[in-house]
Amino acid sequence: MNIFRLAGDMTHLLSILVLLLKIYATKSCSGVSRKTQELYAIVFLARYLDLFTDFISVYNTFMKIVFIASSLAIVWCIRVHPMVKRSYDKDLDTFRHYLLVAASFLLALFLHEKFTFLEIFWAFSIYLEAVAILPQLVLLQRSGNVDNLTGQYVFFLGAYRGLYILNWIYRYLTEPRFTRWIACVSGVVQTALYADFFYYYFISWKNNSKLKLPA
Amino acid sequence: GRDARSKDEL
Repeated sequence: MNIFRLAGDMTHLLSILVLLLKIYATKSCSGVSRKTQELYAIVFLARYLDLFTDFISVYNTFMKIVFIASSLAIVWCIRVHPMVKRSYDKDLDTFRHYLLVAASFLLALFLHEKFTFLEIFWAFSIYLEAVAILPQLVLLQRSGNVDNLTGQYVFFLGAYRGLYILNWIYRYLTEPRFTRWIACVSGVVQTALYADFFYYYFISWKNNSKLKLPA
Repeated sequence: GRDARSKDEL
């Protein structure tokens, strides 16, 4: 474990806590893409299939459970909780996210570390996570002004994988034979997808103005 | 199980 990875995991946890706070405090999921939340639930379920078979550390197991439980809880909230469900705008959240699932799985069948069930689902989860934010970014562009908590949620979610890139550079420099090409390349693509969001987020922070993504 | 070291990240 290194400071970059710990900071990355904590930023990821923070993004989830901010989203939970937004939904709990406002009893609304306006501006939140249900499809992105569903994709993230699939990402965690597919990535942590080894939750009960491979024990790495208490921290690792604890965080995996937190990520799985929180992502399922958020999807449940948006789909079932009557107050929150009412605020979900399905006419804005129209990205065909099942195409992202199909494409990621197809890619995982060809590009993986080992042709085993666990490794193919792990690669699938890596590819899917890289594109999981797309429905959310599209929704933000459509829904005009973005409330602060939703903006912070997307910012921290994008920042965590950026910190993981620093972690991979650090491990590459300090550990012999450290290579994680699938996670690295996918992580760079994932972080690059936030580039324009980061730009507008920085502008809104500098001008102390409302975050606005151009349509 | 798989080589635990290869998947020690979240």
